[in-house]
Formats: sequence, C-alpha cells, structure tokens
Amino acid sequence: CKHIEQVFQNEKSKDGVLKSCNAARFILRHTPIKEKLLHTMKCSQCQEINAGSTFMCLQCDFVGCWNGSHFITHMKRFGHVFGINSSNGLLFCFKCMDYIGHLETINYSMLNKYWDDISTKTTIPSQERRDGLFGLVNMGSTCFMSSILQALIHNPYIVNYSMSQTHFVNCSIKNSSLCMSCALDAMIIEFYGQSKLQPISSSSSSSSSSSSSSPSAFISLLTCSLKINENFAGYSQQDAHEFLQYFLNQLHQDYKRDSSHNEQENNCPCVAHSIFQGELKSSIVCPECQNDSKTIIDPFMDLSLDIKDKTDLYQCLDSFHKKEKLHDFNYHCSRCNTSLDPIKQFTINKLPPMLVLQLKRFEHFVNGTNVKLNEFVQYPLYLNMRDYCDRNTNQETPDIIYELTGILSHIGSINEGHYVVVLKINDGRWFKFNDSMISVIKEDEALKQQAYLLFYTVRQIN
Amino acid sequence: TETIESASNGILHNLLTTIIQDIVAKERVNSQVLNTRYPNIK
Amino acid sequence: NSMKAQIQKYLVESGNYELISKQLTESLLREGWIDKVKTLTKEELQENKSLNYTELLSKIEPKALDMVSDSTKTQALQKIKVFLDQVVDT
Repeated sequence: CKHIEQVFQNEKSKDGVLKSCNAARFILRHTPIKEKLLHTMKCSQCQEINAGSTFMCLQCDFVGCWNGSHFITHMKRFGHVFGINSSNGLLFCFKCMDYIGHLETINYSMLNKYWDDISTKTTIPSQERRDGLFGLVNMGSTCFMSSILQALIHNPYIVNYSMSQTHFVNCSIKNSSLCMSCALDAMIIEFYGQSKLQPISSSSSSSSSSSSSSPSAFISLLTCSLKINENFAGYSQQDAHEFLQYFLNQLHQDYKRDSSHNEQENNCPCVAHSIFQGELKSSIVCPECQNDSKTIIDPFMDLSLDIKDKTDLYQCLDSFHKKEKLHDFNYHCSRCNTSLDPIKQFTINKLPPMLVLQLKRFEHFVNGTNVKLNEFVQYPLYLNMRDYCDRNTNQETPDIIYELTGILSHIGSINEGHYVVVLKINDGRWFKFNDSMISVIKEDEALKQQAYLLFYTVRQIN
Repeated sequence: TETIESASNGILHNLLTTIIQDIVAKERVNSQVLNTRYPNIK
Repeated sequence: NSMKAQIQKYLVESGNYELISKQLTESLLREGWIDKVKTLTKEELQENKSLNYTELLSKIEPKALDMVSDSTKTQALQKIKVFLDQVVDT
C-alpha cells in the first residue's frame, strides 16, 4: 500500500500510526462486547450497529460502516484514509480499498519495540531440544511417575497449553515446588527450551540412545508431589494409572484455585478435562417396554477394560460395550410395571481428544492376594471407535479414527515391577523411555509391548 | 415507515453481512501474509 | 433510520442482540455455512491473486447470503421479531 508507505517515510507520523493502531487494538481486546457494539461498532453517520464491518478512524473519533459506505464518505470529506476494523483489529486503506494486514511493522510493532530487551533476557533453545527428549533418573521407585510424565510432556495438547503460558498467567502461586501445574510447565521448559548442549552417548547397537541427568524441574515436581500426597513421593512403587488420575486431578484443582469460573465438572475447561474427559452412557433398559429412565451419563477420564481371555483390544472393547442382562437386581419398571431383568449396556456418549485405555492387568482379591495378568493383548495402530458410540438413529455415525501415540507397559511381577513408556514423537518415530534411558525403536517393537495403559489421539472423523 | 418486519430483516442483514465481511477480511489478510512471506508458494 | 438505530440500541442494551448474534453464528457453523464461505473465498483468491478486498467481497457476499439456509434465516428472524414485539410494547 503506497499510502501507508508514504506515512512511514516520516518517523514521527509512522510512530503516530503505530501508536494509534496498538491503542485501538488494545481497546478492542479489553472492551466488553456490549460496549463495543454501542461505541466502536456503531456508525457515527447512520447510528446503525454492525452495518457490515465498522471502521475506527485512525486520525479522529469517527466510526464508519461498510454497508452504508460512510467511512468512504468520511475519507472523501476529511482525507482520513485509514481505519481499523472494530471486529478483528485489521487495518484498512480506503484509497486502495484493501486491508493492509501483512505488514510486520504494524502487526509486530510492539515486538519490534522490545526486541532488544527480549533478545538479552531470553535464549533460543538448542536444536537438540526439538523433540523434548530428556531421561529421568530413577530416584528410588519413580518409574511410575516418570513414565506418566513423559507421556504428558510429549502430548502436543499439553505442550501447547504450557507454551502458551495459559496456567502461568493466572497462577497465584508461581512456584514449581508448591504448584503441580507450575512444576509441569517447568519440566516442559527444561525438556524443550534448554539452550545448552546435552551430552549424547551412542551404543554399539543400531538404535541410538541418550542419557542425561534429571532436570531440576523433576525434583521440584517430586517435592510438590510429596507435599500434596505422601503416597506419590516417589520412594515406594505405586500404580501408574493411579498416578495419572492423581496428576490430572491436580491440574484440575490448580485451575479451579485460580479460576473465577464456576463450572461443573462436566463442562470444565481445564487442560485435564478438555483433553481427557469423555462421557459414558450407562443404559439400563426394560426388556419389555424399552423404558430407559434409569439411564445415566457420567464423565470419564479413561476406560478400564477387562482383558481376561481376550487377545486383542477390539475384543476388550466389545466386551465392555456388549449388552448384558442384569440378574439379582431390584429393578422395577415404572412404565410397564414389570420386574424383568433389565438390559445393561455401556456406550460412549462423547469421546475425548485423547483416549486413555487401561488394560486391567492387576487383580486384587478379597483375601489380600494380588495377581498380575501377563497375557499379551494386541492393540492396533489405528482404532475406530464408531461401534462403541451411542448411535443416533437419525444419522449415520461416522468412523472416528484414533491414532496410537503411547503405550505404557508394566514389566515384572506385581510387587517388583517396572514401568516403561513408548511414545510416538513429532515426526512419527517411536521412542522408548526407560527412566534415564531413551532409545529409538521400530514400530513393530512398539506394537509388542505388554501394554497397561494405551494412549490414543483423535486423528480423523469420516 | 419502519415495520417490525423490515426492522427484523434489516438487523438480520446487518448480522449476516458483518459475519461475511469478517470471514473475507481474514482470508484476504491470510493470503496477503502468505504471499509476502513465501512469494513462490504453491 | 433513527427508529431502527433506537431499536438496535435497545436490543444491545438488553443483551438480546448478543444472544441473537451468538445463536445465529452457532447455527451457521453447525450447518457448515462458515466453512463453505471460507472455502469459496480461498478458491476465489487462488483463481485470481490480484483481487483486492473490495472486489473479492463483491463476488463472495451475494453468494454467501444466498447460501444461508431458509431455516436459519427463519429462526433468526423469529427471535428478532419476538424481541422487537417487546420493544414496541415498551
């Protein structure tokens, strides 16, 4: 746009334009919608609200609408050429009759102004930090924690949440030894953001491996964990699934502490619920009249599947989903007045972006004995969840395809076991995280783990 | 004379055109940014 | 114009304008209209890279208005009329 270029030739007028743009955008970002509608989206000429896009004049307090061509009239009368769109903050030139949306001088003027300061106070992460590969030394019995943490730290939703500083901005504590969300943020910064080179040692085998000392943020997390729940201090072996549930609950509690929202858990927008929470429909139906008044919908963060006598994941899901007659149940149908055994079925009402499936390998008996089921259960690279969803009779349920992105496995006996996690990283490569040891593995090896927890990420809906 | 009918139609027209113009503006700017940063992009 | 502006002002102050706008946007999103308009715009830009915003809008706007489903239009108009009836009473 030659008109803005003309203005930018003079430093003083350039400064003035940038100041006005930034001020206008700040006002638009921080004004409640009602106020915007009554002032910045109301045409000064025709007084209409939202008569198409409305533009705030950069040089005076005029606001002109598009539909009535009132900004054009203003321009012809006063020679004021530039306007900021009140809805999206974009700059428009009424001589070119086009947006000037691509000028970095305007879009990043604040960044440009503070760049010198930013460049001295921040560092660029080293290339080696690209995939966030960092081993975690076992500090006693911390494998149950480190395997879950590695799964979360390599979850793109969590990384994105952390890097956008969503928690940090609102946190009232801002201390990674006292706040679990801060501890997770600190780990992510250390895993992905360090600028120093980490020593890499390669073994003689074809797979590359790296080992490194534990990041200090892991220590902070252990400290924080001990303060909140002694069971998860890390010096005694615990269940990784329980730790996942505990950790996600902590993220939720941290959100609740700092949020002014009064959301019920079903609609909670915290990072844990928005990534992992789905809804399960437990239907109890009268076989006589199909009355389903006792059907309920409950939220879930993961699904626990029986694996006894099953050889693959679909069999486990089929068993979970199948209709069953409930015997010895004091059921009475209020509609048809019968007391026949009702039909029970679990169906998924809503799927989460990341689906966690627990294969129930540990059986705990009343007499105190615990047994581990070591049977191998095959799991696919891509999982179609269509058949387990609540079918809408009016519309065909589409294929809902999930991609396998993580396998947490338990090796050994129930009392002396070890957790290891295998994760699919950025460019589709599989890595095995075994405390401080990280190694590249082939896909077929990833599919042969003794899976305890499976992490599936939504990929495609047809 | 403004009737309820004409006022309603006018308000709906305003709402729809505002949404359309917002979509087109953003697409236009996206295309400008891409063309500026990557002039030979296909 | 003055009457229309007053009506709009009342709608905004009562919070109903925001409600109608939100519901309309949701309907348009749900019926895929927003995606269609975006696609139409992108296609037009790809075909002719030299189009400026005004030329682009003149091609897209009439088609986009046409593409709004009758049910969405009717529902939105109905809601607006209900609120306007209240305004007239007041």
